[in-house]
Amino acid sequence: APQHVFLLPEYLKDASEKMKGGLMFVKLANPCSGEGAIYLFNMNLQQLFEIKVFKEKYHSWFINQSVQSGGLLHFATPMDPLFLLLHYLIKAGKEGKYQPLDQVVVDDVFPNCILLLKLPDLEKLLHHVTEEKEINNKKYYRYSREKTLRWLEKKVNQTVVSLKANNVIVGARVQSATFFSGDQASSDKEEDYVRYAHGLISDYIPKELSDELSTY
Amino acid sequence: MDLSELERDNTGRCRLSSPVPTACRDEPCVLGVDEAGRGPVLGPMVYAICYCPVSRLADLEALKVADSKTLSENERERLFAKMEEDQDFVGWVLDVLSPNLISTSMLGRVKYNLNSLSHDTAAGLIQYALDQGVNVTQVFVDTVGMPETYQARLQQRFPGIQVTVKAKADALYPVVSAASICAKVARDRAVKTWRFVESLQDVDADYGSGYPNDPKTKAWLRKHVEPVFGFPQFVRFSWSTAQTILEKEAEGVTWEDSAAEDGAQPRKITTYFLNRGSQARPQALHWYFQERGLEMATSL
Amino acid sequence: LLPCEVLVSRPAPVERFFTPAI
Repeated sequence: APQHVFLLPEYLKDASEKMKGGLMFVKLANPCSGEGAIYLFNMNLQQLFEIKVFKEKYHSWFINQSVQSGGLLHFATPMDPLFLLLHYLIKAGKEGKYQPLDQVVVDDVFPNCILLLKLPDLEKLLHHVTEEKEINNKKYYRYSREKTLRWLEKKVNQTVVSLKANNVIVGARVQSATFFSGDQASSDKEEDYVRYAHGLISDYIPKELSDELSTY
Repeated sequence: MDLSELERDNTGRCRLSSPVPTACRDEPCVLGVDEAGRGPVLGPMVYAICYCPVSRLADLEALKVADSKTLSENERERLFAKMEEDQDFVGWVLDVLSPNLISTSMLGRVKYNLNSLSHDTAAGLIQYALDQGVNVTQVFVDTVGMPETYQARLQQRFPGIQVTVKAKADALYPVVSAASICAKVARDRAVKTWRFVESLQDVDADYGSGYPNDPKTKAWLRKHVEPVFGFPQFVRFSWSTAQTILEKEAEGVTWEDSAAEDGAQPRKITTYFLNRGSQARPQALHWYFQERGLEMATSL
Repeated sequence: LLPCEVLVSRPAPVERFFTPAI
């Protein structure tokens, strides 16, 4: 069987030991392109991770007493599940009516999307991007463009803070990502940071929402 | 001859030397150079020099160090023991080149071929004797490659010494034959006591002469080929015998530069500009990820 | 992580033949 090499947060290690199937790799719709991508659910802590892979030619791994071709290195990074839920809410939103969540988050191509419904504080999350109604103790949701843009603006601002804190080069100038001179932050304009952050967030939302966010 | 340094690490090279007889510092000396194990696909190649005062050449001859090729392994061992005894007028130095050193030199990105390695080793040993204070006035060398160029190169390197490079020098000059005996004894011992760093389980010691055309040697190579690692480092990977077996029995490996070497057909520059609809890579991620070689994982 | 691609994945006597070095 193929072996994979993962960089995971330390606390996930015992998650997989504590509970069989504690960690589940599932294929879900990537919220930007709609194509399948691999995500990781930590069933214990009900947490979602995106999986990215470092892929460079001419690599292999020695893993214990075996050789694994390809030399891929996978990274699991915590991800806000609302990006994946938003993908379904926008799709359903086109009908304009309020709907129960379990009729919105359905996908015969990626049936495992229902795992998203098991995530804790789902209602709190949905509050950021939907209008909701309660009828006979049942919640109905409708995608709200305004609320979503406000929520995304917060994401962009948080990302700007993080880019600065991590000395990420955002300037348009061509230079190596790993070299930065001390006075980097000052020379990169605020605008560069916002644009860069918008670009990063746009990897997680549909194209048209990215354009709306850019205008917004 | 203490080969313990080689037993500790047999992946590089090691130099062994006798003490320098006092007579060899005071009197003009003649020095012979020869090697053993140049042809085999297994084990080290040993370069040796042997030197003695010109005035004692007759004594050296009296040791019956005739053409070393006619001597058996035991006779060589006995003769070497005698030379070790006659410390007062015979000195020797050995340079043991491990199969790993030979392979990595010949297969390195910058090729360092066996002739160059041999010439440099011989010159290095002559220099070593001079540095030890041996009063060398004449050098006789068994040829490797074209005698003229080799002789010219050595003569240029050691202008104050009379250099003679000749084929079959070990049959013509006793001091070269003595060097040849030192080299052969060292190689035989090194092969016999070879410690496989790969801690092979069932290594059988019967690998024949080590020469590529020896059926025993070929059988041994086929038996010990390892699909991923090739061979134990006892084997010279740069020998075509070894490479032929690897091509048949071992797994393929691609290196960054080998792809270039294989002359992967260079892409037309226009293909970099046309939209590569057909070869669309997974959705191109933000520059932050592309810069770090990261892509979405679309399958496991 | 090796700087070459071994074209198959399979068992291999790594600890006997390979001394890790950075």
